[in-house]
Amino acid sequence: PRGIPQFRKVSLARFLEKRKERAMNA
Amino acid sequence: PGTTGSLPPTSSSMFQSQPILNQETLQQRLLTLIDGARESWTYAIFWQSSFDNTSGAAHLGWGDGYYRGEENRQRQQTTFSAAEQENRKKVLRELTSLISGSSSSSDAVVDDEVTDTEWFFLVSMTQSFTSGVGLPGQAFMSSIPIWVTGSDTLTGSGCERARQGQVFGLQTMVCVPMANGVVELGSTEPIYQNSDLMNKVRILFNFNG
Repeated sequence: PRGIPQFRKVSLARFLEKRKERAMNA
Repeated sequence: PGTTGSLPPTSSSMFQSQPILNQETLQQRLLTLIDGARESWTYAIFWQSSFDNTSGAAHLGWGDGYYRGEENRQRQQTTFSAAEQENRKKVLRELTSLISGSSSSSDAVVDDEVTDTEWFFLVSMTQSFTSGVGLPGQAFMSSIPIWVTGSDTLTGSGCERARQGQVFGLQTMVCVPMANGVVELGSTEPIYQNSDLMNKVRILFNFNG
């Protein structure tokens, strides 16, 4: 996304993916 | 930032770029650090140092982070209002849309409650510290690890980040200074200082071999 440097984008995408996994496994 | 308010997700001023270490390597090290630990750490963050030639000061900015979550998520209770929860979900929805291009509100990512520690971790991505300021900044300037255990100790530490951590449910915060930055760990459990963890951090985050 515009305005978010790649390294934060990667961290954010990883966080959201893990969160999705946790929600599905709950 | 000294408030527990909302996260400005798309503000470019909050996302200034900086030199980075290999992020895949960083992520693997953070994961190894807390997934293999006998203590229950909620998250680990690597604050990366950079030097500002203009001000002559060292700064710590987001390098990478790994959010592991709490052992018992169901036990987690928020002290914040329903409106605050809606705000968190809204921000998460926007971030999800920005990252994936999907804006589906039924997505499992945004349907679930955004816990206090998840929010604290997310807000951390927007933060940075001047050397000597805040828990990571103090550890970096002094080159001495900081280990704070207990809600009262976090509140009474006089450090805004520690106080914020306590407000969001943390009971332990640790900052270990390294040559290239600071490794921060947080937990909703009370964890007392041990040399095993310190040694592990020093081995995993020694980028100079």
